[in-house]
Amino acid sequence: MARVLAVVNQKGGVGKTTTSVNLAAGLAGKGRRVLLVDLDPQGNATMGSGIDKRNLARTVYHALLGLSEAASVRARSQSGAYDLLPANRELAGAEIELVELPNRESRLKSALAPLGAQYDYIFIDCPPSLSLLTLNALVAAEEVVIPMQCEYYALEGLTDLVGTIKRVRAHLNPRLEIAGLLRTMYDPRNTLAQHVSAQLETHFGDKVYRTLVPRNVRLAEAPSYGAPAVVWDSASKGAQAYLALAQEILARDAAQEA
Amino acid sequence: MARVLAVVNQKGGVGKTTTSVNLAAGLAGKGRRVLLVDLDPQGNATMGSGIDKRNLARTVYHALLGLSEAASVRARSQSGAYDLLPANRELAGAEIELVELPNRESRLKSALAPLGAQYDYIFIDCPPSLSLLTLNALVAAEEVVIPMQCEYYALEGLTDLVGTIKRVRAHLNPRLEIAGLLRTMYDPRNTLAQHVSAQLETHFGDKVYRTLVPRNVRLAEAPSYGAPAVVWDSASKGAQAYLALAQEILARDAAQEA
Ligand SMILES: Nc1ncnc2c1ncn2[C@@H]1O[C@H](COP(=O)(O)OP(=O)(O)OP(=O)(O)O)[C@@H](O)[C@H]1O
Ligand SMILES: Nc1ncnc2c1ncn2[C@@H]1O[C@H](COP(=O)(O)OP(=O)(O)OP(=O)(O)O)[C@@H](O)[C@H]1O
Ligand SMILES: [Mg+2]
Ligand SMILES: [Mg+2]
Repeated sequence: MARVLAVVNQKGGVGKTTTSVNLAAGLAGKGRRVLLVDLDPQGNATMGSGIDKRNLARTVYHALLGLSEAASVRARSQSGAYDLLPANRELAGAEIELVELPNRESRLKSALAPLGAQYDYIFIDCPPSLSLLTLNALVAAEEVVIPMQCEYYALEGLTDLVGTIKRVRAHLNPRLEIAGLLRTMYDPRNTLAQHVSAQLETHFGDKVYRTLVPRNVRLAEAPSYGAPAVVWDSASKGAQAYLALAQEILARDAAQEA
Repeated sequence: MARVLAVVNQKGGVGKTTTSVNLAAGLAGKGRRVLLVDLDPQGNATMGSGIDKRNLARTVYHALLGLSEAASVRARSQSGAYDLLPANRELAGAEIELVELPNRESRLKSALAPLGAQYDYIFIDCPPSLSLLTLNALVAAEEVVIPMQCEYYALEGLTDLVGTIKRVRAHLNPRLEIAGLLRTMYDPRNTLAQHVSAQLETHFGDKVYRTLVPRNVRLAEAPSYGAPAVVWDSASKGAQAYLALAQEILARDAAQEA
């Protein structure tokens, strides 16, 4: 059965999409079967995977509302060898439409259930909020990956995020665990980043991934070519970091199963 | 009457809060009467203004739902000489609670109406989404300031943002105009940034502010001291850029009124 990981942080611009797309391609490159779910109405993971979000008849929106099977909205990434449930701004309507539906928090979990056996990993790229869409991801997932910019507002927001994860575990999904916190756009010369990084290690210990993703412009350029950086420029520092992260995740999984 | 400006971009981490807090303090420093409304459940503008979001009995949440007058939830910034309607994570509940209320898009406009005569400028710091909270800001405001990181995903998101502004103007608020697009965290050596910046100038012409805000770590450090950078380190490059922007906005306003 697939390991389902939600990539979550309500703080905006911390690298959720960049992490989702590059981890999906990185693990697919190591022979794993991977599905990436774009759960953000911005549709960035969709565009970053080379799929034009403007020309889609069916998206994850239709799977969430029960209008389509997840398998029928599924697409293949242009490069990177992973599958994708795409999104576009139509998904913004789901925030309001889900409010009145039964089981509004577990719609994604039900939609993904028939696909579980076909994948080794399912990643869910979440929008920058703790709304019904993100709740759906936290109910569907067993693990949470938290990309973290080492800056004050991102650190400050962790309390709310961890509180939400605890509440979801208590009321909706007892299996939910934090898989790890990933330091992104990390500049080792920056004393603020060093300070925040040290606080993360103090509060979260082993939950902090050893892999540090540096600030690297190739990670920001790759989306304009519709490709993950680990495919488009695999020798770049940013791509190398995400390949190392994929390896770290595989090693942790192997250790857990042993 | 106050000019009401919504600081909006559904793309996360582009500098909405940094712009709101530093413009509020920058204009207050030039003798204007300024109110900053934190409309983001993250409460970053509240913390960035030196107010502890965890110890608030009443916030903008209560004003939106009609439980309190806006004047009764108002606080004073620790430094920077502006007033604030604070926010914390309780506001996240409003996204769902507003759905079933009458006039759900104009609740903020009604809440701010009694305060208009007391201020020259009212800024609304929006969350990274095009949800009911942001709609409330777009209905309450006459102008929109769009902070923009010069990167692919932020550029890509402008189409949806401009589309939303047009729909709000057509159905909910005929006065709504784009005041300007602000290039933030700008690194002139970065060809991606140069390319995106050129596209902004082509598509938006004079609507692009002449002021460019450079990437400057002092802007990221100031919030940990609960102060706007224009107060905490006014000589820094980041603070100087925001003071220049305040000047540019005043000059544009004077030209319009002439
Ligand atoms: N390590 C990095 N180095 C340089 N640029 C990066 C890095 N990671 C991400 N970026 C760029 O920074 C911006 C923010 O990253 P991204 O969009 O992945 O964050 P996000 O958390 O998904 O944002 P949102 O909250 O809007 O969903 C993007 O323009 C991206 O290309
Ligand atoms: N010009 C700049 N130079 C360096 N750092 C900056 C600059 N502007 C903002 N920052 C930092 O970048 C991060 C993102 O900025 P900010 O939080 O203001 O963006 P935002 O659009 O309000 O984010 P969100 O979408 O989460 O509301 C913050 O940690 C902030 O301190
Ligand atoms: Mg994203
Ligand atoms: Mg903000």
